[in-house]
Amino acid sequence: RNLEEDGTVITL
Amino acid sequence: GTREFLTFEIPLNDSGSAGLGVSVKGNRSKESHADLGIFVKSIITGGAACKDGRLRVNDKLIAVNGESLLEKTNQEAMETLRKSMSIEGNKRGMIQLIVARRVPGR
Repeated sequence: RNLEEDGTVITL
Repeated sequence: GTREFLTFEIPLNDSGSAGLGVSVKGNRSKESHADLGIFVKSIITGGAACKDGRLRVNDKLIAVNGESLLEKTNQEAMETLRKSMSIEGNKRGMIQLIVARRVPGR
């Protein structure tokens, strides 16, 4: 798929 | 497949400061690098969302506490989520999330 992570992850 | 929209009201009180117990990530298009939204990356065992039991990994976050994330960049959406968790979320003792989930076709 044409999807990738942009590298930002936060915990809520 | 199709996509269904789900609204969850997840109580925060029993988890205290631990918040929702979910990590979320930003996704973007490989080709155009256009932001494609914020998705659930993991659900922390024992956290509020885990106890609530309805949220799933890869659910796409559409709105938080009534504020839409769709017109925002991934960064703005993350900021909105952070803010709604800290002040509004704890004040209300719960967080309201609208998510979109891909439903596999038959």
